[in-house]
Amino acid sequence: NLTKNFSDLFLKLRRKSYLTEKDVDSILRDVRNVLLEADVNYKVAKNFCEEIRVKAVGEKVLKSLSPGDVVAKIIVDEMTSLLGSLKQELKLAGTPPVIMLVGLQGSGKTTTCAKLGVFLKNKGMNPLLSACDVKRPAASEQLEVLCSKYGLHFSPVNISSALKSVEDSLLSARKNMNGAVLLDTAGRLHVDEEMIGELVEIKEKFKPQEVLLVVDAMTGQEALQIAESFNQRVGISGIVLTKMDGDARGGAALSMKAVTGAPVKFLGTGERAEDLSEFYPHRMAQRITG
Amino acid sequence: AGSRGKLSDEEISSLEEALITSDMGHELALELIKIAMSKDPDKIYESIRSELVKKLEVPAKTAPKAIPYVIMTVGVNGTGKTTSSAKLGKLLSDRGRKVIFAAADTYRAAGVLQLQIWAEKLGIDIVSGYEGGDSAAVVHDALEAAVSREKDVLIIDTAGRLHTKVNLMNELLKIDKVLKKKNPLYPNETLIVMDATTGQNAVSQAKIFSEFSSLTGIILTKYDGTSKGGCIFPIVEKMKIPVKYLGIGESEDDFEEFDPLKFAGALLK
Ligand SMILES: Nc1nc2c(ncn2[C@@H]2O[C@H](COP(=O)(O)OP(=O)(O)OP(=O)(O)O)[C@@H](O)[C@H]2O)c(=O)[nH]1
Ligand SMILES: Nc1nc2c(ncn2[C@@H]2O[C@H](COP(=O)(O)OP(=O)(O)OP(=O)(O)O)[C@@H](O)[C@H]2O)c(=O)[nH]1
Ligand SMILES: [Mg+2]
Ligand SMILES: [Mg+2]
Repeated sequence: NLTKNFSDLFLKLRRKSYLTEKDVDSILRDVRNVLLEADVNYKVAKNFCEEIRVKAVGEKVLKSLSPGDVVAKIIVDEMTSLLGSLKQELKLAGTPPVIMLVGLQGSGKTTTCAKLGVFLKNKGMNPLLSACDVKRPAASEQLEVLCSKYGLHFSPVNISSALKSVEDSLLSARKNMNGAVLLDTAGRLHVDEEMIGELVEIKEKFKPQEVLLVVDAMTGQEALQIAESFNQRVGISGIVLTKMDGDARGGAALSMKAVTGAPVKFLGTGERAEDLSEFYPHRMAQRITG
Repeated sequence: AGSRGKLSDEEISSLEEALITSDMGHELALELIKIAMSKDPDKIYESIRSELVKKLEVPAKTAPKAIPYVIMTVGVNGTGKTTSSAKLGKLLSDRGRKVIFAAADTYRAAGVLQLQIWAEKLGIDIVSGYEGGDSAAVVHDALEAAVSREKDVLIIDTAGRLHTKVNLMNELLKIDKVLKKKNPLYPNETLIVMDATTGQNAVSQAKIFSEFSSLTGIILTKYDGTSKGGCIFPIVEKMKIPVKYLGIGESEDDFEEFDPLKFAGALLK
């Protein structure tokens, strides 16, 4: 029924034959609320509505035949372009390329690691999946079970440190001639200095081709700060938005893209290895705006 | 002043930002702003905070006594059910209760092992099935063991499931049937475990989970992050489900009973 709001709004817009500036003001108030209901960050929603106002009060639009249609289109188009209009590929140059998965606790990193493993395996890249979580009970076993289920090479955690775990896996990858290495790291808070420092250390030492921030689609307002912190301290090259098979609108995607510029490279759409989808900006814009 | 009460537009805007970024939603934020605008500037914090506390003070449904007392954790994937089950087990065990766990997540990779490791660390008894087994069967076995081993509390840790997946939600009904067969009062408590970073989707989760089990409380996890946990307000206020515990870290002691005044104060910081 949140979806109903935006379609109602567009319906209201479409019935008008002429939009005054005052109309645009009240419409944008509604648009802002719909974005907030979709978990778009307050500041991002505000800026977005300002951008729309500038475009919508243009002479051309207000006097056009169906200004409501034009404004509705401006909103979806603007959001689509903000979400990134080009298909974003994984950077896989490197011998072997290393992809590091990072993010908050429980966001879906280990599951996504297995999904990317199958994805790369199907591309003929023979990946090695490396368990680097020394803290969570049965974290290494979780990845190991997934690897045996999907026929993927597995490098167990080295309980002395995440760094040692990475080292072990790179040695193993060289020995077994793996075409890529996926690092599954422990969940951590963006404000945990020590744990963020661990990622910085891994990045500086092993220079991964990709650092993917794995984020739960139901993340609320704080997605902005989370993405900004990870990007400023560690640097991220892409985002994976998980649990998109639920009914969360996923406004976090817009906030994170706005603050980091990092593209959403994949969507998690379920718990199985095959539940990894491409990111379609237009489709996401429709989901966010309902 | 005047039609906008005693606050400047800028003050209203910054109050609005603070309230909305707490994840409480724009409707509740607007309600609180209207209150703020009718008050003297030095009374605003107090009046908003007391309004929030009022919304959070929901009488806990006093669960009937039973031996063993059965508590079940439910919720969407990755919110902290297994970790919270362990923490709750420790809390009750420290209070002298004889606790036993049911590792009813027979689905997720290493789901059973994760709780087994916790149980071993905490010195708490555990009944587990095997991966791929039937979770209702694990619950049945755990109930039997709880009785025969004379335990006071059985804590059932279930698999994560999205509320939008009907077949997974139906599994909860199956577990409920097994429990009710043993004792119509079971489960004494069903706690929905929610992540403090969740936004507006929290309401949808609570609504649908409450259609499949009678929720008696919320465990709000990862409150040690920067999210204010405002997503719980509409759930507590409209559905009358109280927040019972806060998860404030990844260790067994990072668990505290919910304090509405402290929570409301922290939100407004
Ligand atoms: N429905 C659904 N569930 C998912 C998805 N991705 C992950 N999960 C589930 O979310 C839960 C958490 O996933 P994990 O892979 O353990 O998350 P994590 O980020 O590795 O967790 P930590 O290592 O503890 O930080 C598990 O129950 C997964 O099966 C998804 O796209 N859809
Ligand atoms: N910082 C922090 N992390 C937490 C808290 N509670 C749980 N976690 C972490 O969140 C992650 C997921 O916890 P789990 O207990 O596996 O979550 P779950 O709900 O059982 O996950 P599924 O069974 O896969 O649905 C783990 O890395 C936990 O250590 C908390 O209060 N604070
Ligand atoms: Mg993990
Ligand atoms: Mg669990």
